[in-house]
Amino acid sequence: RLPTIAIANQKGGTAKTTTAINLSAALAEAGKRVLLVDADPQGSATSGLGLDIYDLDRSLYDALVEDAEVGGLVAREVYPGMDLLPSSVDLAGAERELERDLGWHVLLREVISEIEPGYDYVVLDSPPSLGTLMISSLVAADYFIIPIQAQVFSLHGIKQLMDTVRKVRDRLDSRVELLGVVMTMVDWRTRLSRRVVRQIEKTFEERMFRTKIRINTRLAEAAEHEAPILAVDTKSRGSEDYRKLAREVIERVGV
Amino acid sequence: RLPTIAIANQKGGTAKTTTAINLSAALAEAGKRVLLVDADPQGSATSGLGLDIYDLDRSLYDALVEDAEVGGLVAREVYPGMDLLPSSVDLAGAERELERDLGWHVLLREVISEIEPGYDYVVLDSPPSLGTLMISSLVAADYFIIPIQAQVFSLHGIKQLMDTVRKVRDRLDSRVELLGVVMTMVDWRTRLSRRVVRQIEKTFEERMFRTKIRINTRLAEAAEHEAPILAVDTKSRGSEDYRKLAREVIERVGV
Ligand SMILES: Nc1ncnc2c1ncn2[C@@H]1O[C@H](COP(=O)(O)OP(=O)(O)OP(=O)(O)O)[C@@H](O)[C@H]1O
Ligand SMILES: Nc1ncnc2c1ncn2[C@@H]1O[C@H](COP(=O)(O)OP(=O)(O)OP(=O)(O)O)[C@@H](O)[C@H]1O
Ligand SMILES: [Mg+2]
Ligand SMILES: [Mg+2]
Repeated sequence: RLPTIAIANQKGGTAKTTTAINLSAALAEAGKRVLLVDADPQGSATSGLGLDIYDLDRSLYDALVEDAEVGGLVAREVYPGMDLLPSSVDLAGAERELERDLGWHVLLREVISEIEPGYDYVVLDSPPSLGTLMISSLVAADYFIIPIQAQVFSLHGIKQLMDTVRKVRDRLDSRVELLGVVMTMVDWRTRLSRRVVRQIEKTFEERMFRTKIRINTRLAEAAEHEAPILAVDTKSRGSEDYRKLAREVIERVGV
Repeated sequence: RLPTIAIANQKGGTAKTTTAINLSAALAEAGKRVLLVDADPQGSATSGLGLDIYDLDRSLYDALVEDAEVGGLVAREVYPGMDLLPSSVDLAGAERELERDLGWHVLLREVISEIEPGYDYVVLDSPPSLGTLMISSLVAADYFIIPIQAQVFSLHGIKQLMDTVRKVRDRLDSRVELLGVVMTMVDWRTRLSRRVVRQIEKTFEERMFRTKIRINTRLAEAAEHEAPILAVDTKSRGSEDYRKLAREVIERVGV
């Protein structure tokens, strides 16, 4: 069955979107056919791949709320081997609308089950919250990856995230499992970074990916170029790190 | 009337909490009596000042949902001249509960109108979303400050934030006005940082604070020490920058 990976962390700015875009591109470069689904109403993944979220008449919104066919909404080949089911400003209003619908938490899972065959991976970018679309992403996914910034505030939110996952599994008929945590924006020169990495390693042990995404301005610039880092600067540290992460993901998922 | 300033930006990780804590401390150091209100269910400001959000039986939740008296909930002198109305994990569940209440958007404003006299400023830390508590913060405030990270993804969200503020003013009987935007985590060595600052300056002109908060690991470490940067390293760039910002805020507010 098509492995679906949610990139999840309710803390803001932990490189969820940067990971969603670049892990997807690296999986595609490794030969996988990938669908990236932007489940964040703020649409950073969509903007980061060059689409205008204010000017999109076809997005995840139409599938979730209007029951539109997914095939007609997908932006093809945003990177070789990688398609995008975009977010749009319509999705921002949708969370409230969705929640009034009994069993709203399964709607995103249903949308994903309707995507056409031919993909090897689905990757979901989710919002910095424990709200409707984030919960929907966890319910839709087989696995989740937690990108954790090598900073102090990261530690507090993790417990809350794991409690939420436990509720999703117990109450919402989901078997989503933690594929791993990946340290992001790691600056090995700072003692704070090293301390936080060590602390998180104690908690997660082998669940922590060996790959650490190092801080690298090129990654932030790639968003300015509206493309994955692999397209913008294939030799940069950012590209190296996300390729390594993709290899670990493939190894852990087993396909 | 007591100037109330919401620190707002729905994009994650733009240094809202870092600004809420350190601007408040710098205002206090400048002789103002400040109440910091943590309106973010993730409670980073509360954790960053040394309180345990999992072990707090008195927080903003009790005022908003249980009608408890504010005076009994406040943590006094988290820094000289600065008190904190903390968040707690209870607030996480509250957003849904709150929204079912007709006119929920005025509840936080009512709580703040009941705080005891003696404060010169109220500062509100808000979540990375355009949801209940963030809207409540805008409605409760006289002014809002937008901390903007010197990165690309920042630009997309600003339009959405300003549209939201416009709706709040038109429909929810609020006169909240933009006190200014402050560039955060600015790394002058990178061309990306400089480009983004220039671009935002074009949009906001004199509304951009002259003070730019430079990237400074000490600011992230201060959170590890669970105190404002002024307490942890009073000579650091982080302390300098937030003092300068406080002076500009006092000048613009006029008290
Ligand atoms: N390794 C890195 N090195 C340098 N900058 C990075 C790195 N990873 C991400 N960034 C930058 O940090 C900022 C935050 O990253 P990103 O938007 O991916 O986080 P997020 O978790 O998706 O945020 P949100 O919670 O708002 O969805 C972006 O400007 C991004 O370009
Ligand atoms: N000027 C700075 N230099 C270095 N690190 C900083 C600076 N400002 C903030 N940080 C760090 O960046 C991270 C994000 O900051 P912060 O938590 O204040 O952002 P936020 O906007 O409140 O995030 P959220 O959207 O999750 O509420 C924190 O780890 C913080 O310590
Ligand atoms: Mg994101
Ligand atoms: Mg915060």
